[in-house]
Amino acid sequence: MNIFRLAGDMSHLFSILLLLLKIHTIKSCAGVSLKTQELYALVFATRYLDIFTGYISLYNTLMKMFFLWSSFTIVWYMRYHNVVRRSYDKDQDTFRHYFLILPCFILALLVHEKFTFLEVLWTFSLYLEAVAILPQLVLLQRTRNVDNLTGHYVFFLGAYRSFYILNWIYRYFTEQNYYKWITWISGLVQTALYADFFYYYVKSWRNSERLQLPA
Amino acid sequence: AKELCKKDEL
Repeated sequence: MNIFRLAGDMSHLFSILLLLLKIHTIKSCAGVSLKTQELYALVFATRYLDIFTGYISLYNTLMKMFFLWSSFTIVWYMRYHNVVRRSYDKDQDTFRHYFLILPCFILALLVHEKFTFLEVLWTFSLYLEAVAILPQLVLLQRTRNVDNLTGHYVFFLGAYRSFYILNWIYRYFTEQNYYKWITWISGLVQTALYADFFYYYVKSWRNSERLQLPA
Repeated sequence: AKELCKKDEL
């Protein structure tokens, strides 16, 4: 484990904690896309099936369990919690997330390293994670006035992806036979999706004003 | 056959 990987994982953890904090203490999920959260739950559920088949480290297992638990908890809050579900912007969150799932699945059936059940699901989760943020970005753009917590949440998610790219570069030069084309390309696509958001986030931060995305 | 990379990342 190198410093970039650790920083990436911590940003990811922190972004989820921010979101849970917002939902649990303020009892609001305004500006949060349920579509994106459902996609993440599906991403983790299909990727971390390997909890049962292989052991890497206690750190890996605990993180995987946390990501699984937190993603399903957030979806539960937004769908079923008496107070939280009322703050959900259902009419704005209209992205057809089903249209992302099917193409990712077909792509995983066609492009993978090995044609086995777990391997295809793992690949599917990589493709799906790359585009899972789209409903959230669309919702942010529609809401215009983004509240701070939601903005920070997306920022730390993007930071997580950026650190992972540094981690791959580092590992490529320090380890032998470290090639992961599928992971790299989907990771690059995913990070690129944040570029526009980052630009406006940094701009609003420098001018110390509220984050506003252009229509 | 090419060995698959160990999936040690999250």
